[in-house]
Amino acid sequence: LPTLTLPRHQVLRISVADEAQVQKVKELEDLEDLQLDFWRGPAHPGFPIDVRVPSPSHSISYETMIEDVQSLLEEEQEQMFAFRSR
Amino acid sequence: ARSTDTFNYATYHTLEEIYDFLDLLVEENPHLVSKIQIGNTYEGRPIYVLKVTSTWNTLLNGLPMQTFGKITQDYGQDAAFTAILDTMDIFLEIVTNPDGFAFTHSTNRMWRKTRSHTAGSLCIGVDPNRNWDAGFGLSGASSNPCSETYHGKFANSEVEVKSIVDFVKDHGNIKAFISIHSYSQLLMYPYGYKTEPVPDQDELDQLSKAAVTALASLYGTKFNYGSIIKAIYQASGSTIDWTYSQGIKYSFTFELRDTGRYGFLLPASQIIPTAKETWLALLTIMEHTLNHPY
Repeated sequence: LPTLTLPRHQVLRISVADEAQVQKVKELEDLEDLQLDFWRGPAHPGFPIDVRVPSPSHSISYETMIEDVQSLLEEEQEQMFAFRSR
Repeated sequence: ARSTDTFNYATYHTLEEIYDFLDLLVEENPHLVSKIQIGNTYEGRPIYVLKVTSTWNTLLNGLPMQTFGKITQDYGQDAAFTAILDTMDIFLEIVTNPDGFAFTHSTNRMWRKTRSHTAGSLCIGVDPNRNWDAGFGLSGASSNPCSETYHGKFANSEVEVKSIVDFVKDHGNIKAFISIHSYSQLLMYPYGYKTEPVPDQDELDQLSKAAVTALASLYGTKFNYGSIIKAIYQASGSTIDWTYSQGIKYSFTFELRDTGRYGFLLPASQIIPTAKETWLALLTIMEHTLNHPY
């Protein structure tokens, strides 16, 4: 929630080329202090991995799926409150 | 809302608003719909299943609410659906994890686990789709309480899971079980914890194909299908691996919209289209179950 002083969260889609990169991302998954929230976990090459991250990481190729999670959340909240007040 | 007609299906709701909706639905359709409490959550919230009256059995778990209106509207109007309801009961559990759902409204919109405490760990919650007694604890789940796919101390440790297990066992005559999640646009059947194909592989694969074709006929939304372990990845302790092990042949799990553009943050404007297209796939599965008794 907005009360948390968090850096802008983003959701990144990671495209892993081979089994070695799948394992690399799995290692990342186990590093709790990185606060990575895997929406779609590492499985096998060709299976896109989606991860919510506090900030971009390293050189593994990725594309940003959601620019700013917080703004989407606020939009969703406003929509709910707007309906309720109506 | 004062009635299910004025209820706004195109916006997200709190747990209280959803539970009020259940009572409205029962009130408006006393001859068709009744509410059963199958347990209480870790934090003491009631867990409800709606029973849509008929005489045979399907269990739909986690269905979007907009589909309810459809059920009560279509009974008596839609011949195929009326035939299903004249022969089968339908059980609908909308909120399968009330504690987790309430937490997404109060504190963390991204929360997906239960809210149970694990002795010896500061981390909270178990992945309810890794806690079932089918390949429990094998690879495809995590033993780390801080992980999103933590399987829990033991199978059925989560009361939200045990309540469904007891309900299914007490009933004893459920013929199809469908568990609904988001996201990835997938329709999957067992197994998740092992690569060995299920005995009914061909039939479940054909039925999946028919269901996703029906789904795509409305807006062109493309779903892939297959066993859990092939379609997505190895996942142990999953819901439908357990229901299949109980003899419920037609055990399926959906991952609904989208494929990642919004992921868990699907805009409310897509709720109704998602429900409408999913309904066509559900109808296909229920009709097949009706016409293939076992």
